[in-house]
Order: sequence, then structure tokens, then C-alpha cells
Amino acid sequence: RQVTLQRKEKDFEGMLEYVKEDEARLIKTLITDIRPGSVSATVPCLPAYILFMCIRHADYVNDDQKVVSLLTSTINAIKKVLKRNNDDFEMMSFWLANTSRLLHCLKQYSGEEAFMTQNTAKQNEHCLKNFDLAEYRQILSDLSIQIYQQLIKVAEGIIQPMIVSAMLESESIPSLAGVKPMGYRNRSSSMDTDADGPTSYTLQGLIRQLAQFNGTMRDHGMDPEIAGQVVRQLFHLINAVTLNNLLLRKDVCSWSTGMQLRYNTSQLEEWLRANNLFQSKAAATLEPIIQAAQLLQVKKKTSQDAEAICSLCTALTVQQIVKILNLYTPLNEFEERVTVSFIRNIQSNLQERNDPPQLLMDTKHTFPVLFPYTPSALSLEGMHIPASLGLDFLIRV
Amino acid sequence: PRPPSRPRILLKAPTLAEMEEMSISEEEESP
Repeated sequence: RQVTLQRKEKDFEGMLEYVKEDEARLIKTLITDIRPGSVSATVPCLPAYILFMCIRHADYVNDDQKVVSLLTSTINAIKKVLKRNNDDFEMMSFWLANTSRLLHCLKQYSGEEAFMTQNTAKQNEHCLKNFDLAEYRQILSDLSIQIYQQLIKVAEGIIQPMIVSAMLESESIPSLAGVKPMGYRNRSSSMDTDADGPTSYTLQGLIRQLAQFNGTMRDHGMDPEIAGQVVRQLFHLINAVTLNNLLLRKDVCSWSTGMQLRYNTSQLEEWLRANNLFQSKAAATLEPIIQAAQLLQVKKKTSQDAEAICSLCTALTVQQIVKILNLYTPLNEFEERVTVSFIRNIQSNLQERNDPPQLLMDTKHTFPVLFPYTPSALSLEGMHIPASLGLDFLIRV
Repeated sequence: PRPPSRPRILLKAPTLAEMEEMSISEEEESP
């Protein structure tokens, strides 16, 4: 029996055959009803590989109707699942990973030289024989962009309410607790009591949420480049919401908030480093709040101080610098307010800059998304389909 | 060197928006 099994494995060409009548069953089992957890112990993006192996067989037998029908049903089913789960980050992440993997497969096995450079000899043997699916690649690319945008929307909805509290109000540096400008109550006291709770709006809570997003995307086998773009977009929101709040609230424009903010941004940078996300350009999006934190902390008295501020604050507009200096609130009676002449000095120093006139940052700004081609080293002939998926009507060819 | 493969036939596809319209009209047809 063992000999037979080994021989079958050897003869397997990495294709899956099904009768046309089973297409609806395949789509229901593999797309409509699947839960990401049911394939978590298998190859990441298993649904995408199974679908591609089915496409390969339909291509192999030269059945254009079958290829078109399967691709159309696949795309429509994915869209339906996403519509039904439009606030579920896990589902968005799962289908973004699988849709982009299916797109990569259509490229990798297209037979086009440009996509074959990293293929093994066996992978090149497995290229599509009869059909050019370039137009379907375009649809899958458009669909991936749609899912990405939906995923960003869901993630932003979750972290938006946490940002101000986590970045500006909660006290992650214990020694700074209670050091607030004169006349302002400690707003974060109630938040600190549930610092370990799942909904706490401390910096740790925000980082935990980011880690959860990142872990989900990694578990689903999402390309690291795409996950990096998601994190960068979320870091942009953290930066923009934090800075806008700082620009509108006198009580947080103080030396101690500057200290707190610098510490918090360094923790976010540390998290990026620890998760190999430092190349994602996410860190650069924090530059305005890093500079705002420094602006709150530096001396603001002499003309040398003014020059230093001008060369330091390159990611802030003149309007933003002036606003923060105007709002700056001394911690105690020993610290002086920023003088009008100091602010005028800064303004004249920076008058040549052509900064945009608006004070607040655009929290809705979106970076263009890119899905770089990422071929897989995986061999289709070695793919194992767990019996628990209920796909026993697929015949390995 | 690999033998030159014969040209593949381009399978025409609707755009994602067209596909959306088709699926909406399908849903409308079915009760």
C-alpha cells in the first residue's frame, strides 16, 4: 500500500480535477463557508493554491468555459463574503492574502518570461498551457485593492478611538505621573486603572492592537510588503490624529507631554523594529509628532534656540510650529511662556518656506497601494489538502 | 533550451465593475 501511495505522489502533476456540477460545491466549501481558523494549521493561502490547481486542470483539458466559470464564481464569492463580513478584520486579511496569492499564481504560472525568472524547472513545467489569463489578473488586482481599502477602513475604525488617549493622555512613563501644566486636571487617571484590560486606551493597548493586526496578517500568509503598507497607513493615522489634537489642545502642549510623546513614539518605533517592519516607511510617518515632541521640550528663548527649532522642525509647517509655540503652557511658575518676539523670530526665519496653508493634517490621506509580484517557492505537486476541508470530490491529477 | 510553446488564447474578462453589475442583475432576477 505504501508503495502505491508513494507512486501516486510521484505521478501527481499538481492539478485538481472536478466535474462541472461540483463547481458550486467547491466555491461554497472553499470560499463562502470557510473560516480562516479551519486552515490555520496548513500551508498559508491554501484556498488560493487549491483554486489555482483547479484552474490548471481546466486549462490542461483546454476547457475555456470551465476556466472562465470558475474564475467568475471565485471573484463573485469573495466579494459576497467580504460584503457579509464588512467589519471583520480577520476575514478581510484572510481574503486579501488569498486573493493576492491567486493573482501571484496566475502570474507565476502564466508562462510569461518576466514572471518565470525565480521558478524551479518543475514550476515552469506547471505553467498554463492553453489560456492567457491576463485580463483576470487585472480583475484580481482590482479586487485586491478593494479588499485592502476595506481592511484599512476596519482597522482605522478600531484604533481611531484609542489614539488620543494612548499617545497624549495615558502616562506610560511612571515618573511623569501627575506632572501636568498648572490648572489642568489629570485626564488619564481613570484610564490607567484598567491598563491591562482589552479595551484600555493606553499606549500598551494601542501596541497590542497593532500586534494583533500584524499577527493576523502574518498567520494568513499575507505578503510582508502588503502588511507593511497596512501598518504604514495606520501609523499615518496615529500621527495625524495625535498632531491634530496637540494643535487644538492647550493642556497637552507642555514639556511633560513632549516627554511622554517622545517616549511613546520611540515605543512605536521599537515595535516596528521588533517586527521587521522598519523598512515599511511606517516610521517616517511619525516624523511630525516626533518633531512636535522635541519642540515642546527644547529651550525657546534665544535667537540660537529659534534657529535650532527652524532646522529641527522640517516635517511641521510654519503654521503648526507657531501654533504649538502659542499654545505652549509652562509646567510651573519657574518656567516662562514663549514670548511674542521669539515667535516672530521663528516666523521671519521660516518665511521662505512654501508650506501648505492648512493647520491640521489630513487624517484621511491614503498612500497608493502596491502589490509587488511575490512568487512562491512552494511546489504544487506536493500540496496536501486536509480531509477536514470536505473537498474529497476533487481528484488529484 | 525549452521548446517554444504555442501562443496561449486570451480569455476575455469583464471588468470588476461590469462583473458587479452582472451579479446585481442576477440577484434581481432570482426571487
